[in-house]
Amino acid sequence: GSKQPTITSFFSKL
Amino acid sequence: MLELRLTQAGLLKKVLESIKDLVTDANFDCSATGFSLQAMDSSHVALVALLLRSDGFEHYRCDHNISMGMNLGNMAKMLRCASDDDTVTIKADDGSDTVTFMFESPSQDKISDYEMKLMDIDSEHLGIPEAEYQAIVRMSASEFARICKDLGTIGDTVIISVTKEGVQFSTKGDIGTANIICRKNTAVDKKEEATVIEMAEPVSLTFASRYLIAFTKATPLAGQVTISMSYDMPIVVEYKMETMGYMRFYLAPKIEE
Repeated sequence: GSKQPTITSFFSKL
Repeated sequence: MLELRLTQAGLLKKVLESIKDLVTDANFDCSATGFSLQAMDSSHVALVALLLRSDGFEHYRCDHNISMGMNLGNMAKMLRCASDDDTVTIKADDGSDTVTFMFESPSQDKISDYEMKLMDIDSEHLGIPEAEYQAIVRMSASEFARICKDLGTIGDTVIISVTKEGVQFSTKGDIGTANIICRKNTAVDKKEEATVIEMAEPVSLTFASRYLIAFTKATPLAGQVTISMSYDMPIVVEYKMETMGYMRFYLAPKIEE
């Protein structure tokens, strides 16, 4: 199976 | 005081139609650079970044940076009341909790204004790093839309693989499998039909079909779409609006467990 990471795990919060 | 005048209401209508199903509420940020928006979908898997450059407007007055929270569905409803060739003026007074959209017909014989309530939106701004992508594909926006739609009927995920020769889209579902290869091709009648590949190394990543399909709602904004990919990075699907700016969609790739 594959999992779907969130975009926030790639881009940091400002 | 904010006053932005755009001769083609049609462009703003297309912008709203392309994001309103992905993002419910968002803050529009207005600065000297332009009218912009950054928002995530409700599950925080995809991100939309819009920029309409200030110099693309016929008139652009923004006394100081402001952020206006809008429900995109409601904004789309109001913009649908404008004809594509109307001039649209977006107006807001300092401290006001409303924004006004004024539409003027080309012959100036019909002038309408629509006032919409603003909302307080607690949104997080993400820092998007400037990245060198391993593979960049430029291809017909309508062809990309067709491929996403077709493959979405067969499988929930699409594998996008870029090599020097071309870009391959594959899916697998309960009923079977599908593979589409678009070879690089610049010998075309229309410039927008070209498929151009810029690649440092081959990349292959898996994405949820439904998000890719949602991004292709922006197809009317541009003849070509630019797809940028690197391992361990979200894909960027970009529609460039001539002279005005861009609509960029970011999507986190699926990871094998």
